[in-house]
Amino acid sequence: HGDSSPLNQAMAVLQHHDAVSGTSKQHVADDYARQLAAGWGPCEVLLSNALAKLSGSKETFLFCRDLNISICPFSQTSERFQVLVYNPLGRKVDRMVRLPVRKGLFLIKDPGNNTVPSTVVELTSSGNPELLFPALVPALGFSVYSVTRVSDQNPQTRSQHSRPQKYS
Amino acid sequence: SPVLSIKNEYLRASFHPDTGLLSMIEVLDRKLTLPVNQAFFWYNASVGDKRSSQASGAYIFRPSQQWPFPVSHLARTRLVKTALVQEVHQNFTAWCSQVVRLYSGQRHLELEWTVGPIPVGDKWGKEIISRFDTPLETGGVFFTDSNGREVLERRRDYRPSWKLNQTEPVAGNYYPVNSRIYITDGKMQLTVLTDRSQGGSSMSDGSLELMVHRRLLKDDGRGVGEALQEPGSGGWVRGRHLLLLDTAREAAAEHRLLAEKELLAPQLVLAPGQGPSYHHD
Repeated sequence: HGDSSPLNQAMAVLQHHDAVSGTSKQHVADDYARQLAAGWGPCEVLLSNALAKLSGSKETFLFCRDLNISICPFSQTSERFQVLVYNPLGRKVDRMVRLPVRKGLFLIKDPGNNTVPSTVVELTSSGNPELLFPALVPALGFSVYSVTRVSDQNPQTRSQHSRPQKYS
Repeated sequence: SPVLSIKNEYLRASFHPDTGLLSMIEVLDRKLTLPVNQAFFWYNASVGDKRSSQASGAYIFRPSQQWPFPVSHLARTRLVKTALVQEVHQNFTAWCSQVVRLYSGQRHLELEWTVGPIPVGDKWGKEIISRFDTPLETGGVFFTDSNGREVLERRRDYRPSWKLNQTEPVAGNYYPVNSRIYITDGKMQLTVLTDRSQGGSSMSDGSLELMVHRRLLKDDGRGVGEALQEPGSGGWVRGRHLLLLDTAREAAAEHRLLAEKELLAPQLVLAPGQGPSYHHD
């Protein structure tokens, strides 16, 4: 059951108490963090329900909360997965997607089933390689990119297996 | 060693060959060049002095002296160049590092910093800043977008509506920065977009600074009763500053659109396998 009201309420409590300024005792700050985390869980369900309804297919959608520190266990262990990029702006935007992955070669397909240029950058700080590819997303909509780890094989040999997909 | 630089079709950023610090930005299509020295510094937090017993704390920013200490004079660097991105990884100390990044087709430089846990074994509270020094003649004026409303002009040691007796040369010139801070000489403008609210200032002409992290050992006596430091070894933060150099005439169009893209950034959701099929209706 998806629900955004717990996050609404947690945000309201935090804003009322200036919770981001460091002006609370540590155990209170810890409780603010707990409330936010508890509020975000049912929001993920809500978003998954919305995406399932829009796509007409119930999927296990995954949210990587630690992407800003280059951690996403799902993308780091999966051989094949989808990346849904949602754009909340009222104009189309391009964005470089960065995902922590295992070493290897990757084949990226855009919603039109075209191969997208990609590269894997190795980071010294985290030790995790990151996959980069440019995404183009329509205004107030989303695009779905498919990612397939092809290891050392020629990326072109796998391109025939990807199904064309498109969202807007 | 040769000059380290990263470049795309619009920008070139150069780094000092001896120190590894950012030293120059060029906007190639507009033929703009600006020496920009960027580095991390720290203010020593006051624990009270003869003039006032006020300590630096969560509510009160009060450094013990006007000039900050450099975190490091040198950065160990590593260069990454691919078709999609060029990056210089800078390591200043065990607790301060940065990636300076230029994506293909991008008109701004991205600085992703990681700071912490701030060491306080010397018993000195520290407030860490990222500072950009340029030769721009700014006449004590800088701009911030305080309170999420319009961009406001700030003037060093000055208030527009009363005669200021400046008693805190650093803190008295710090202002909230919700999304951007910039300086201009009327011809060129250097803008820094933040990914979160921070404190910022221009402590000397041509200079911009933003506070990225702080760890303090004394309570400032405003009711919390605890010093501003996380339990254990302390917290660490990662954030981004987006640096835009442009003509003063064109800068607003650039930073307004870029700020929208940054603050309403695309969100990522992953799904296993080949994913759902597309339904037109």
